[in-house]
Amino acid sequence: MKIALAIHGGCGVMPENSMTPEEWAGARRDLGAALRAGYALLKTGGSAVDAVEAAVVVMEDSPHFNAGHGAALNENGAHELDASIMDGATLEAGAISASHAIRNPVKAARLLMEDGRAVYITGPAADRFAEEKGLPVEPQSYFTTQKRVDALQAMKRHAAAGTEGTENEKHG
Amino acid sequence: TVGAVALDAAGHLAAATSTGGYTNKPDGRVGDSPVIGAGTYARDGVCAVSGTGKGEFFIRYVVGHEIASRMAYLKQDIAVATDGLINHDLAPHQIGAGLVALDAQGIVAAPYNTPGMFRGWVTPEGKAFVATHEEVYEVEL
Repeated sequence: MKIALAIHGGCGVMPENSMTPEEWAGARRDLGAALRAGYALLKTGGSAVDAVEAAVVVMEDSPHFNAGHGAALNENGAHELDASIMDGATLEAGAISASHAIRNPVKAARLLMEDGRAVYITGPAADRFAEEKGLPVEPQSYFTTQKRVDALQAMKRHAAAGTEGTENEKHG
Repeated sequence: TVGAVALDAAGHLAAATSTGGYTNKPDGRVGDSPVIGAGTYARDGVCAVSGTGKGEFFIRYVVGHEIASRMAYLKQDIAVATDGLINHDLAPHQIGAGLVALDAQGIVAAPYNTPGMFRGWVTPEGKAFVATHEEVYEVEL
């Protein structure tokens, strides 16, 4: 049987002069690491569910993408994290949203899928579920990068002035 | 937003998506990423999909499930089905949107209507590539 894997780290990526060469290189490096994490499992007989979880965890841990560490800030300057996972073999799925603390939201989604009592839980209940399952939780500061702080401040300035922000601010 | 789709050696498909939403999003806003059928969907024998972009539209168009339906019922291939959603249905709303998808044979589609999209894929032959814009880089596995 064939195996295959594809990933994305978000759209809305701006022209190539919008980030430093080091930032582009870092993003490409972490995309490669995500592919390796997922593909290593597929190549050794791991399931597609294992592979997508492993690939997403790498990108959640990277500051270059809008998920986990490096996630966008909402209007209150808080991180609210959403994630889901679905198994095409069984149509089982798990999803969480509005998490303030789960280090790797996709892991919580996977555990919820396997738990089976619900497909989707949100807010403080999602954070409690993750903690009860032994997943690492973090303070909000763990998820924050200076890039996201700057983007939120710029959007607030544009909103106050009634001017258009950049795509980098609009997208994560 | 980040996401992944995979086909394993047993022929099973899966999809996953994770996100922080977007900068300055309303307090309590939930996008498409955790909405099964919208930002994330997988069905064996058909496709696996993970989306990125303005989630409200992914929810309204039920993008993941819509792609699977076009493939299953209209017999569209994955390139046609995904292009139809991203570049025909969503593009007129002038919203940024993209996705990665795999069909049951491991064929990858990664359309987007923004200037770029962080993406990567491994072909069934075992070659790996990453890209941000048009230029594609082969990477070691």
